[in-house]
Amino acid sequence: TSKPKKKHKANCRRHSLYVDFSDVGWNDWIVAPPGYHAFYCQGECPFPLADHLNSTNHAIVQTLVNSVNSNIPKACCVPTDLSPVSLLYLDEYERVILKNYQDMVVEGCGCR
Amino acid sequence: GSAGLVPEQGRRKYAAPLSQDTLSTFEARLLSLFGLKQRPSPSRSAVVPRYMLDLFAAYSANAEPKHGAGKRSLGRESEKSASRANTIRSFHHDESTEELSSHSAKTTQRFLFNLSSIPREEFVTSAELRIYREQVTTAANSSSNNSSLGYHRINIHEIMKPGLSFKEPITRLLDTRLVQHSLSKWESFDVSPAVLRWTAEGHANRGFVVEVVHPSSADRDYKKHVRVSRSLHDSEDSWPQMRPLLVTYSHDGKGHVLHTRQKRQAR
Repeated sequence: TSKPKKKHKANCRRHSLYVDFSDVGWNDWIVAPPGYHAFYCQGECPFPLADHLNSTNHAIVQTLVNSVNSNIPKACCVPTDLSPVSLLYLDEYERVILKNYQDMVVEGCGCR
Repeated sequence: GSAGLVPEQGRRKYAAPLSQDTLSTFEARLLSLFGLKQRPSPSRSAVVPRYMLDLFAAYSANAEPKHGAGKRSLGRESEKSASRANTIRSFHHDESTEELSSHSAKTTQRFLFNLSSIPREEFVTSAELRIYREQVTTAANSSSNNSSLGYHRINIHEIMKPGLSFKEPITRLLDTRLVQHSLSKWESFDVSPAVLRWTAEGHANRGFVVEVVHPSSADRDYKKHVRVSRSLHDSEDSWPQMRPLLVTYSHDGKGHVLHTRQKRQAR
């Protein structure tokens, strides 16, 4: 009998996530854009941490300790680089505002 | 309910498993993120000025490149103002407080813009007053196009003290320009000193006086060239997009300033 294959868990990386303002009925006050690509981070931070997983020294040490003591959690897959989004919207007084909101889009993910 | 950020439609779609408390907390957090006290619910008649759409196309961090959009230059002054700001707000004046007076040689209009919606933590770095002037098309137009008769002077004043008992208010000149009435064009005037006085220094906002000095022999049609009042024109439909617009550039101390697409790409 062949052993059941161990399901391979994907490493930490950026995934697609489109926020559509019309889905939540915000398109009546957000003039533009109609939505934006926010992205999210998900995946494993396995031991040993590879360079492309964009980890910190602390994450490498934490992962190392986790490999010998499972009470200590693995490093987390989190956004490491974020960019702003500009929204053109009407406020509660029907005045039109263009504003840059920081840290709205995930540009890069890493193990931290 | 209606004051919430996520309306019923969105709640039914996404928020069914969440408790009301959780949803309220989530909504409060989002409202705070957007700097809003309650969910905006604009009426169908709300007007989005064309200039704000152009600014969005030019400066937004995420606008999709469209044909020509964003490539169109909004002027060096606009770019300079945007390079120090992360928020651009637009204001229409309160028409109930306007005072139009027209004499043979000049038309003056008092404008009051309510700027109380600018949050205290936001620092206004500059402001422009945009006024539309429409090409005058009359039989006499062609003969006067190239003569000095076609020139109007637009003076923008800040009202320092209101006029008492039929006296003129005490004003100071903020910006001035000589324009020819053979063109249709938006004119932008720098009103930063006044708006900074009102917002950062806490002085009373008594508004602006826009003074249009007409050519010496101008007839009634020529006096309509600069669109400072709804009453000067018959075309009501175009007024919402042609009326004067005050645009403020500010920064709330959070995040990056606005950049043109070219500058973002270079960065």
